[in-house]
Amino acid sequence: GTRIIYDRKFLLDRRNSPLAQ
Amino acid sequence: QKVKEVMVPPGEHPLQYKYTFWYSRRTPSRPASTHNYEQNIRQFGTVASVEQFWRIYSHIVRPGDLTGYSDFHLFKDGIKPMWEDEANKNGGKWIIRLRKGLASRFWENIILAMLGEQFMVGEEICGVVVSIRFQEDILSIWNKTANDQFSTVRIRDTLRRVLNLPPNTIMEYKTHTDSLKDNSSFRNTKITV
Repeated sequence: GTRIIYDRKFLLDRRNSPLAQ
Repeated sequence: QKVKEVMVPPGEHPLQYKYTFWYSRRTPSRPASTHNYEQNIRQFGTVASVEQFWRIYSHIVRPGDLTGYSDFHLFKDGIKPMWEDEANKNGGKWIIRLRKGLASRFWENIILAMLGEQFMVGEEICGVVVSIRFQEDILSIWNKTANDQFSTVRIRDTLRRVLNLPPNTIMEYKTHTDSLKDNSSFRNTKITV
């Protein structure tokens, strides 16, 4: 199956999302 | 051990695997028997999405700010950060020794590489550990199969890249079988430059 791959920048950008608070 | 299903809430970004945070602390003068190791280790959260990860991670103390003899572990859900666990018993770990002051940054970078599936070694990764000690701090990444040379070399090379390690950084590998034999995590390792 496909793997869910995220680069560092994508993960860091999610840090400030309201969902991550 | 409580059983709970961690789901990905709508709008959040799922991770390839679920991961559980663990924390352990012990008195360095006492020998670390399996029994008291298990007593001193606590899990404090399981995450299935990128956003869940940040919600927990942002609220925990940075490893570089910890004092004394303590460890943070982030392991795939269902794998205990113990040599004897079914997923670990044939495995081993890469070890990177860090001078004081670097642990927080390296810990974050190794976690992001693991959560983002940057290692490309299938199911091989079990988890990562940051160990705070008196003279130095130690970063470890555990994999399932110590004698799978393709995976261990790929993990080592990915570590060099994602942590941006200088080319002369010493990399050490130790199988969990050897750790069980000498009851030590970081002594008598195999050194690669």
